[in-house]
Order: sequence, then structure tokens, then C-alpha cells
Amino acid sequence: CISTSCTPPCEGPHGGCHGRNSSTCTRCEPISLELCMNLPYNLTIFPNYLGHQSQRESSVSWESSLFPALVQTGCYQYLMFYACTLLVPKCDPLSLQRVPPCRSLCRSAKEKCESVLGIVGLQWPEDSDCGQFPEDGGNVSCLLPEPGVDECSPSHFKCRSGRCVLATKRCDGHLDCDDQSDEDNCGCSERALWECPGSSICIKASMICDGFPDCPLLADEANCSLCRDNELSCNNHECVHRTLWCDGRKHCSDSSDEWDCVSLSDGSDSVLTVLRTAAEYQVCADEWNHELSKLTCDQLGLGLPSTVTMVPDQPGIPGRRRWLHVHPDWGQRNGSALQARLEKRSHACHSRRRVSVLCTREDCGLRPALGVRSQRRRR
Amino acid sequence: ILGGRVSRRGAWPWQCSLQSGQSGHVCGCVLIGRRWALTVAHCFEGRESAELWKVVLGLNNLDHPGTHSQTRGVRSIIVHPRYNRAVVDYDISVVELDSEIEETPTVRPVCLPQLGQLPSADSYCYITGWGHMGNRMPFKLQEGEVRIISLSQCQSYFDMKTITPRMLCAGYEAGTVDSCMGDSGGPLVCEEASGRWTLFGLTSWGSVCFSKVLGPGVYSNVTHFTPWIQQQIYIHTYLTD
Repeated sequence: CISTSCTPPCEGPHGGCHGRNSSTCTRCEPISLELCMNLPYNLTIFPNYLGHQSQRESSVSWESSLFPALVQTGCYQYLMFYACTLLVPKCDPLSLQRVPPCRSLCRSAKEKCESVLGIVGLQWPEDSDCGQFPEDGGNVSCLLPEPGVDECSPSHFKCRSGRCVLATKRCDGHLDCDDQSDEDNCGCSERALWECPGSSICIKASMICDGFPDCPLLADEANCSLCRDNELSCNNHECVHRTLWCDGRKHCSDSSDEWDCVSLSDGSDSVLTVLRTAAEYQVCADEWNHELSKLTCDQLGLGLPSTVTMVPDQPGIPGRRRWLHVHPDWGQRNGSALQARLEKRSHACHSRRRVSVLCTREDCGLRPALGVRSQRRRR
Repeated sequence: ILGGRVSRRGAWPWQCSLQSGQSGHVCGCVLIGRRWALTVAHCFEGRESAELWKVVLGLNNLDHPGTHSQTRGVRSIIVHPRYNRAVVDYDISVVELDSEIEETPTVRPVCLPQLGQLPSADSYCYITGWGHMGNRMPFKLQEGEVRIISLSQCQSYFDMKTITPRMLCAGYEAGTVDSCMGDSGGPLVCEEASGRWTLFGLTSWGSVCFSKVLGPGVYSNVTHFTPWIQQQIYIHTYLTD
């Protein structure tokens, strides 16, 4: 090292260093690549034998898709073990060196599986030339599969016959195992999954009450929170006081108390309705202006206002109308949503007129650079 | 793009190039608003931080950006919370640019589909990108015409993966025109009677496109995500406190 003493992560077994400082020193790291979590070793070191610099890079590499698919062909019993010695090479905690696969293991895998790749026009990964690996039994230690090493990876389902198929094929309705065992025992509980009420759909427990409906009738997102009477449930099932809903400021950590606060009624009248404290309000047309019409369409992702009209209130509608009014300092609330620029003032609206806004998609999907003429190609 | 052809300047004004540091072009992306673009989530694997990225628009030749191009930094990257790398599901991200683009004939947003609007099976649409052409990587933006394939037919091509409702398939059995590495995040667009183009897919995954393994390409189904996209834009525009 440059300095005489070693920064903690770099010190070696005898006070030596491995690299000049913590950014360059190499050290063993626990295996986190799901594909190789069942190896007879659990420490690895990078770069690996395929030129990847990290487990993250390994996990999204082409080889990490290729090998599991190849394992399904059953071309070589220890192919997955060999692939993992390349993807996450064993790290010797004492020497902090990579321990390579033995040349015989490499040769066996290549001889038995390279032809299978050839059928689909793919080459064997060129980085894995067997000549670079030591002969087994020589003075350089190398890896061979020990008895009991698992042929399948944690990303596989092991058929009763011993074959490995990708876990996504388990109970997918297609017979993939040679003995069809991938379609046995497919009940939800047999697979430690949760069955949607009233349907045979199975979902992971982590998908229950996660804010994303997965079951019919949203059954997995029902009864997920115990809010008090004066509270409402956020999309992530937190509870927030009713008076804080649609006030223009986030109170739910997922901001869902401010979602869908503004809407335009279907049909030609397109009357503006705004939720406030979870109740529906009309917007009184007094003091309305074009800026607020633009804000309404933009906030709804509907482009620009094309028509704005003040619609007389319908008399005789049961129940008292609730009105929201334009806030006196609506213009100072830059960047705020429409609902933050309105206020409850009284249940009266002087003009007794509601706001109706028609929006039109902004210019999109056009190609002016091509012009019309050139689009017609003369024969 | 395999089996495509060089596109003309301005033919796809919503196409953008997502570039990172010294890597240059990494993925495609699609302009959907003055400050908003879409791409796929897997482009950010291992490089999630916004300051690593920039977006280049109005490009035709990667090597000669020219005066028509505009470059923006990335203010935020919003990856779908359900993105699943193992099965490449929910493969979509919203990208907020650090400032608005200037709309020009070569830089313009594409239309998002209406709720529930899907391209019909066997209709023809276009894919574009600077990805692998099978024998080399191009400098000039490539375009290819592909046919929309039904999900059930598509599943028959991929017994190793599950085709979910968040996906859209397009291409040909022989894989003659297809997207490939480097096209990810780029657009699959269809022309409507009005002459407007609508974005229905983002290049996501497929078989290894320069092998003999054939089959169509798989795209993130933008229609499925339109409510989520609008919601993210609303949250990041109006609820930033």
C-alpha cells in the first residue's frame, strides 16, 4: 500500500495489504446471485471468468439467462455448477484469490452442451476457454463437483425425474418436465402461495396489501387497514384524517391522498368536479379564469382547454350543493395542483354557475419534418 | 433493428437516445411530453442514479448529432415498483428531463394511447432504434415494419418465459424484422387514420436476435401503463413539496 498501515477492508492475513486503498483492494464477498445460492461455497470475488465486474453485472448478463435455459436440456449433469464457478468464482478467504474450475469440468460441460447451443445458432461463451483452467490433481487447487452438489439452481424447479425446468414453468399449465411433475400439486397452499377468494389465482404473500390489486374484486387489497371513522385509507393502507384529503399537499407517504381529486364528467357537458375532504364539490364559476382551465387539463394529462363554459346549476337536485370557490391568492400557489387553489367558502355560489372544461390532446404523434407531399411515394 | 432500413431525418421525432457517461448510446427512449420520456426499466439495472444519464433528441446519426439535436440531463428516473427482472415484467420507467425541450420538426412528442386502446392483431406498426442489426451496430437510426401478434400466439414462441398482459408482441415467425440489443426502450408506434402516431410498445426483450432462435420481439404494453404514467407525471409536477 502507499501508506504503511492498511485501511480496514484491505488488510490481509499477515498485516499485508491487498490493493492501495479501499477502492482498489479486492476482498471476498458473499454470493447474492440467486442463480448460484446453492453452491458448496458462499464467498466470491470479482472480476469473474466472464469479464463481469460485479454480481449486479453478472445478474443481468446474457450468460445468466443462457445457462439456466441450457440446463433444462439436461445436456450435462453439472452444467449449473460449472456455470456458477464462472459467474461467481469461489474466493479463498486466506489468499483472496479466485479458485477456478478444473479443466476437466470445463471440458465436460463444453463437449456435452456446445452442440446444443449450435442448434439454435448460438456460440459457447468465448471467455470460458478451458485452457485457462488448471488440470485437476495439479499443484493449483481447482473446483470439481462434490457428491451431492445440486444440478438445479434456486431459479429452477426440480422434476421428480431429476431434470431442472425454470421455476416460472411450475404450474403454468404446460407440461414441461419429462415426467410432468411440474404440473402436480399446483394448489396455492401446496406452493406456499395465497389463494384469491372465489378464484383459483395464487399470489405471493408479499403481494397482499401492497397497493397493487392482483385478485379479482381486489380481494387482496381489501381489509388492509383499520382506519378510524374520521380517517381514510391510503393506497398503501396508511390512515390519514379525512380533512387532509385533496388539500393539495401529500399526507400519505405514497401521495395517494392527492390522486384523482379532479375530474370532468363524461359526455359533452364535461363539468368540473373536485373532491375535498373526500366529498364531491362543484366549482363556482365566479372568479374562474383561463389559467385555471389550462391547469385543469394539464393536471388530468388531457392537453389544453378547447372550450370553457359556465353551466347553470341544475335546480331541484336532491341534497344541498357543495361549492368550491377560487382561492383569492390562487396565483401565488405556483406548482400546486388545482385542488390547492380552491377553497370552501360557503354553500352559495353567486352566479349559481358551474365550470365546464373541454380539453383537447396537445399536438402529438405528428411528423412535420416529412411534410405531406413526401409521404405519398410516386410509383 | 434486424431487417430494417435507414430512416429519414425527422421521420420519428419522438425517438431519443438514452446515454450514460463514456458508454454513449445505451438504450432507446420515447418523448411523450415537453419534459417527459419513457424507456424500459431494465436499462437502469446497476445504473439507477439520474445524474449518470442524459437524453439526446432530434438525432439521426449517433456520430454526428448535428444542429437539429437537443440534449437534456435527467432530473428523475421513476422505475415501475413492480418491475421484475427475472421475468422482465412491468418493464417500464418514466424519465423526467431536467428542462423542457423545444418542439421543432425533428423533436416532438408521440401520442399516448387512450384508456383500453390496443393495436389490433395482424396490423402493421413501426419499431425504430440504433440497436444491433445482426451483423453490426448502426450509426443511423433504423426503422422496421412489424406485425402485431396476439398474446396467445406469442406465448407459443416462448416456452421459457411467460407472456403477461403487461407485454405486447410484434414481428414475424422468421424473426426477419425484429428489435435487438440497443433498441431497448425504443418505440413501437402505429399510425392512426388521422395521421397521428400512437405509442403502443417499448422494446423490452425477445430471443437472442442474432442467433437462429427465431420469433417475434416482446414490448412493454404502454396501454396497460397509461394510468400509471399519467399519475407519475401528475405526482412529480404538482405534489413535489
